[in-house]
Amino acid sequence: MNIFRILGDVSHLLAMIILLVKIWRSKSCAGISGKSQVLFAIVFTSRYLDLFTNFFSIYNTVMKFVFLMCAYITVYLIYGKFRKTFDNENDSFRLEFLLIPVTGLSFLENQSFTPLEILWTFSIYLESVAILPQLFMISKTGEAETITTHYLFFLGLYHALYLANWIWRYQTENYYDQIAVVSGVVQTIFYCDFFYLYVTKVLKGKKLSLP
Amino acid sequence: REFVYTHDEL
Repeated sequence: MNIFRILGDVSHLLAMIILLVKIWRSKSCAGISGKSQVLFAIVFTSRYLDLFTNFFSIYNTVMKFVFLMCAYITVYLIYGKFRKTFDNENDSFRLEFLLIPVTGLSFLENQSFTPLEILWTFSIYLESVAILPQLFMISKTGEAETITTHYLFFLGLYHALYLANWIWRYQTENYYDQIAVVSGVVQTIFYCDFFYLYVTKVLKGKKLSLP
Repeated sequence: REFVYTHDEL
């Protein structure tokens, strides 16, 4: 475990907590893409099936459990408790455009053609595109609440820190996982545009709004 | 070569 990896995990956890706190405090999930959150719940579910088959560490097990809980609670708040505040109109990204290619690719390009491994690969590919419905929603409405941008910032930071983690692991352990690295680079690229707006607008106290 | 499960990251 290196510093990039632990900071990456903390950023990831912080992002999910920020989102939960935002929804809980405002009693509203306005501006949040329910579709992205459902995709993240699918990502964690299909990836963490190894909770039943492999044990790595207490840390690993606890974090996986916490991530799963956060994802499911978020989905419940959006589609259950606060569904009246959910902006269904603007959450119009077509999920089949993501799910069909991602499913196909996970069958074609994986490390081992076994159910658990295909599901793991599927989760990695899906995670790299799962934020697109959220980014699509922001581009459609042209604005995002500041707290939503903090959520996206920490989610993007997690991806960037994981890239540093992989470089570190490659240098020190000679370990690398091509599927994770390529997907990680792809998903980090999706955040670049957002990072630019975050630094130039949100950090200067302005609301994120697109012209 | 036998496949070894190495996915120790989150």
